[in-house]
Amino acid sequence: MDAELEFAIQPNTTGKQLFDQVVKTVGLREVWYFGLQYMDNKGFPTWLKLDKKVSAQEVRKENPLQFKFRAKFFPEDVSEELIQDITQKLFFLQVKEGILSDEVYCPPETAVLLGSYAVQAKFGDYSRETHKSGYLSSERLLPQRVLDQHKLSRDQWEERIEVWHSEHRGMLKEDAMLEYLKIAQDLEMYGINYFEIKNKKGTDLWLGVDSLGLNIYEHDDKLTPKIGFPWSEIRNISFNDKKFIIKPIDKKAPDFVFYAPRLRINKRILQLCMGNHELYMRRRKPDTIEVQQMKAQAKE
Amino acid sequence: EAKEKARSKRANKRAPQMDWNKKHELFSNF
Repeated sequence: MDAELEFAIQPNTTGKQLFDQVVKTVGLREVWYFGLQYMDNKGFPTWLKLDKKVSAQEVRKENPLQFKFRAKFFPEDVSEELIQDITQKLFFLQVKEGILSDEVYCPPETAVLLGSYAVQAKFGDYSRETHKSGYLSSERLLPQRVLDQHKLSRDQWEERIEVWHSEHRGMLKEDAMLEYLKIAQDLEMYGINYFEIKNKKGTDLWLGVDSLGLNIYEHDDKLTPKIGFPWSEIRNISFNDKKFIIKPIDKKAPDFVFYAPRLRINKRILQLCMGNHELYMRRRKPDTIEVQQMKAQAKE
Repeated sequence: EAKEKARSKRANKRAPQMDWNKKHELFSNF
């Protein structure tokens, strides 16, 4: 997100060995959310498998091979769950990049509020002496769509954000990052993986996979789930070819079937479901020794 | 205003509770 790291790998280096090197270098311990993503030979973003050799995976031939270190799974509640500052920082950098690059839609007034928390996270408290007018001129503050949609000048936008920045006086940089993540999470700006699906009639709908389960959305409203499948209600998920089957815990209830356009999509949906479900179950078990130690350290 | 809007969103993050027959019926009728 904010640095480039280069590693030499051997022909039999596994994905896990490479991933472990990256997280050790970055100092990250809550590794279960993250993965290494590469573009495959067909140009599709693909997660590096940890159990296979890097050389045996279809990473597009470049020198050096390109990977992105990204969050693959997201917490249920960002303000409660993330233990270390570095974890929050990595999520913050990724979510901010997603919003500033218009990957997700962000309404203008929210964009200004989020921009002001990002400024607080970078500069700390606003002070007239150190933050002369123009101190934001080289900052990426707002999504391009917001800048294009409104006739405000760059200076006028900066002025609005400056007003909010001074409002945040006394807020720690880490807390500003967390506020940013909390607001973005409330507005569903991250954490949900959307897939286009159809019902038997062929109507286009969205399937959302997130930390709490699966949701079905109507095509014109990705923010309001119409049908929900919490992990607690699901016994099994499987697919064959284009047909996806969700089996309920309640044996008397009917299986739920939907259709996804391509086999590769089904594989991705299934992989995300397995990973999110595993984290969902892990959260409901007692903390491992390592997590207990991390929480104690973070509290200090 | 933006904060209130964000907080209000927190409420309807989840679909309404319903049994699987209802899920089926709703989905087929979209």
